[in-house]
Amino acid sequence: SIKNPPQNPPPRPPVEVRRKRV
Amino acid sequence: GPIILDTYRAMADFTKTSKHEINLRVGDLVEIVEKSQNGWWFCQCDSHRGWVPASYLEPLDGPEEAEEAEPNYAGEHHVTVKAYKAEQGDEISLELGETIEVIHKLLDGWWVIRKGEETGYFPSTFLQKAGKKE
Repeated sequence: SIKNPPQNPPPRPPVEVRRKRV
Repeated sequence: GPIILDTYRAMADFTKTSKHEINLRVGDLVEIVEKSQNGWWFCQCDSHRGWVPASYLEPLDGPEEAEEAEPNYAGEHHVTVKAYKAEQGDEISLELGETIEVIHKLLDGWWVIRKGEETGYFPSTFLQKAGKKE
């Protein structure tokens, strides 16, 4: 069964991902 | 009929921080079971199932961020349900119970908010729509 999502904020997008999105 | 789940590809390695999350390696293909607004998506990868950060994933087909909502510069009032101290320069620090305006709801769970003259990223999991009871 699906538990509730974690209540802590997910990590910010990693640097390599941010570069790709620019 | 069978339920067809969206397939996404991991863009970066992710190491789980709790038992309800799963690890990702670059290039892993995962099927998304549920997209939570707070930026955690429930997915399955081989025999593993658990939560991963949406920002680490890109859709296998179709344009990126196809489901991303447009910014709403008028803003939507929300109240902080938990304090958060900014860890990066583009984030904003807020105490519990502050009213702010949400300008852009991003799928990765980090929303662009406005408080007075200041704008920055804030975790959506610590926000609640103004006027709503917990």
